Amino acid sequence: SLSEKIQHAFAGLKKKGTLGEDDVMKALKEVQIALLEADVNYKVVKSMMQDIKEKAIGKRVMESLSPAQQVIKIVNEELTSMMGKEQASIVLSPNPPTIIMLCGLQGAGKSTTCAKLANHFKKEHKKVMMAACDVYRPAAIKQLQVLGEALDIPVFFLGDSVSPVDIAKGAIEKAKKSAVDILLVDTAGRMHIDEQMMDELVQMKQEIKPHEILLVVDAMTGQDALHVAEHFNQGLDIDGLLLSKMDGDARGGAAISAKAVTGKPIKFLGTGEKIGDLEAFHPERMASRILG
Amino acid sequence: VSGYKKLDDSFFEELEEILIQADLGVQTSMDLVETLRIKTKESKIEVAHEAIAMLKKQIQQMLGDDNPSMNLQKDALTVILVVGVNGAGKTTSIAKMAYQLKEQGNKVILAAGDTFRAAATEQLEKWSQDIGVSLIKQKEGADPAAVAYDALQSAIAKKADVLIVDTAGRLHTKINLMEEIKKIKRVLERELPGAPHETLLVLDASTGQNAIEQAKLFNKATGITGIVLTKLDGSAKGGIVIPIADRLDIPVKWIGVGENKEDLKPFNPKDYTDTLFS
Ligand SMILES: Nc1nc2c(ncn2[C@@H]2O[C@H](COP(=O)(O)OP(=O)(O)OP(=O)(O)O)[C@@H](O)[C@H]2O)c(=O)[nH]1
Ligand SMILES: Nc1nc2c(ncn2[C@@H]2O[C@H](COP(=O)(O)OP(=O)(O)OP(=O)(O)O)[C@@H](O)[C@H]2O)c(=O)[nH]1
Ligand SMILES: [Mg+2]
Ligand SMILES: [Mg+2]
Repeated sequence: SLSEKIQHAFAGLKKKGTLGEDDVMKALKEVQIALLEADVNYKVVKSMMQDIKEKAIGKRVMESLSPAQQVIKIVNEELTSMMGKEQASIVLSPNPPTIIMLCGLQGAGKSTTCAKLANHFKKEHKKVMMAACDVYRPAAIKQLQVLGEALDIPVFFLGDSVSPVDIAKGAIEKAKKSAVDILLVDTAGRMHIDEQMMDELVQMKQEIKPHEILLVVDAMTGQDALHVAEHFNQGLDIDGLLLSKMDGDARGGAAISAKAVTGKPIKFLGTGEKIGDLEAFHPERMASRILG
Repeated sequence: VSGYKKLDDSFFEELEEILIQADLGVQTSMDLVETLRIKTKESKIEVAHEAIAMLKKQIQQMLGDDNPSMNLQKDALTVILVVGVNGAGKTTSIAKMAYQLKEQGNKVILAAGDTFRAAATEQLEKWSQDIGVSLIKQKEGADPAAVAYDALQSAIAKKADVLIVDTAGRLHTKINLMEEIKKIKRVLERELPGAPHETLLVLDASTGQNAIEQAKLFNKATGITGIVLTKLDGSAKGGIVIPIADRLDIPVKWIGVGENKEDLKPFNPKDYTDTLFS
C-alpha cells in the first residue's frame, strides 16, 4: 500500500538525523506513482503533487518524530479535500416534477442507475416515472421497461422512431398530468467527442430544462475520465457525478480527475448490478481507496 | 514531441507523459522510456523522430509483431466464447463478428448466454434478426451453461460453421460469477473436444489499470486467447493492452470503432502504435 511505501521511503533516512528536502522528494515520488497507478489523470496528479510538496517541505514533516505519518496525513488530507466535503444530494424542485437527466459514455451504467435512482426515490414515498429516450441501442427501451416493471414504476416511451427530445417532452407532459414528483430521463450512451450526439444532449437540456444533470462515470475509467468529464461539463454544465461499478477493485482515480476538472460534486455510487446497489458518497472512504 | 531539437530530459519526460496518458501505466511507461534513453545513446540517435520510431518498434514488439488471427476450424465447427466486465461491449462485438463471418460465407449461430440482465436476450435477438443469423435462447433466469449446451447441440445438428456464445457482464472480483464462466467453458469442452476454440476478453479502451487485473483473472478462469478492444472511436487509446500483451502474452485480435455492425476491424499492431503518437 502507499502508506507502506512511504514508511519504507523514510525508514532508511531515520538514522541520518535531520531530514533534507531531497529525502522528502523521494517519498513524494512514491505518492506520484501511486496516484497514477490509481488512474488519477496525469495533469491532475501534477497539480496535486505541487500542493502536497509545498506542505511536505516544511517543519511539519522535516522536524517531526514520525515524518512518514505526517506525509501520509498530508496526502490523505489533499485527496479528501479534492473529493469534496459536502454530502451532496439531489434537491427536489418545489414545482414537480423534478427532472433528472442521466448522461455518459456507452456502457457506463446509465439505464441501470436510472432504475436504481427511481427505486431510491420510490422508497422515500415519491411518485416516480422514467423516460426511455435511448432510441439507438437495440432493446434499450425494453431494458428500461423490464426494470420499471420489476419496480412497479411507470416508464414513458414512444418507440425508437421518435426523437429523444420529443420523447422527453412527452414524458414531462405525462408526468405533470399524473402528479409525478420525479421524472428520470435515461439517454443513449455517446462519445464526448461525437459533436452531433453532444448537440442532441444540449438541445434536450434547452427543451426540457432538467433540474439535475448527472454524468455517470465508470469507476474503472483511466486517464480519459478527465476529457470525458470536461467535455460533458462544458456542453451541459452538469450538476453532479455518479460513479458506477464501485463494487469492483478499481482504485477509482477517475473520480478525482472528474471532480477536479468539473468542480461538481459526486452524488452517488453504483455498487452492484441489483436495484438496491446505490450508495451515498463518502469522501474519506474514497480517498483511502485511491491511496490503497 | 517531434519538435525537439535534442534528446534532452524534457524530451524523454514528454514521451513518458504521452505513454502514461495513453493508459500504458506508470511502470510500463517508465521502463519503455528508460530503455529508449539507453538505446538512443548506444545507437548514437540524436534526432527526435528517429527516437520515436525506435520507441514505436519497442511497443510493437511488446504487442506481438504480426497480425494475430482467429483460430477458425477448417471444415468443422468453431466455438467462440465471449467474456468481460459489465458494459465493455460484448453483445455488440458479437453482432459485429457474426456479421463479418456471415459476409465471409460462414453459417453463424449465436447463443444468448446472458440470462441475467434486463432485456439482454432481446438485445442480442434484435441484432441476430438485423444480421440474419439464428439465435438460441432461453427464459430470463435460465442457467447460462444450459443455454450454451443447447446452442452447441443445435450448432452441431445444423452443421453451423461458427457458434458465438454471449455471456453476462461480470466483475472479475465476483468469485461465484467467475465460477459460472468456468462452468460454461467446461460444458462447451465436454460436448465438443477443443471447444471453445477462442475465448475472447472484451475490454473497453477507456479502462485504466484495472484492465490488467481483469485480464489476469479471466485468463486464470478460462484462459483468454484474444482481446477485443472496444470504443477506440472515443479519445481513449487503450494502452493497457500493451502491458497485458507483454506480461500475459494475450494478443489483441479485434478493435471496436463504433456502434454499427461494420465497426469491427482486425487489430494491426503497427497502425495501433502509430495512433498512440498521433
Ligand atoms: N457490477 C456493477 N455493474 C453495474 C453497475 N451499474 C451498472 N452495471 C452493469 O453495467 C452494464 C451496463 O449497464 P447499462 O445500465 O446498460 O449501461 P448504460 O450506460 O445504460 O449503457 P448504454 O445505454 O449502452 O450507454 C450492465 O451489465 C449493468 O448491469 C454497478 O454499479 N456495478
Ligand atoms: N462507440 C462505441 N460504442 C460501443 C462499441 N462497442 C460497444 N459499444 C456500445 O457500448 C454499449 C455497451 O455495449 P454492450 O454490447 O451492451 O456491452 P456488454 O459488454 O454486452 O454489456 P453487458 O452485457 O451489460 O455487460 C452499447 O451502447 C454499445 O453500442 C464501440 O466500439 N464503439
Ligand atoms: Mg442505457
Ligand atoms: Mg451484453
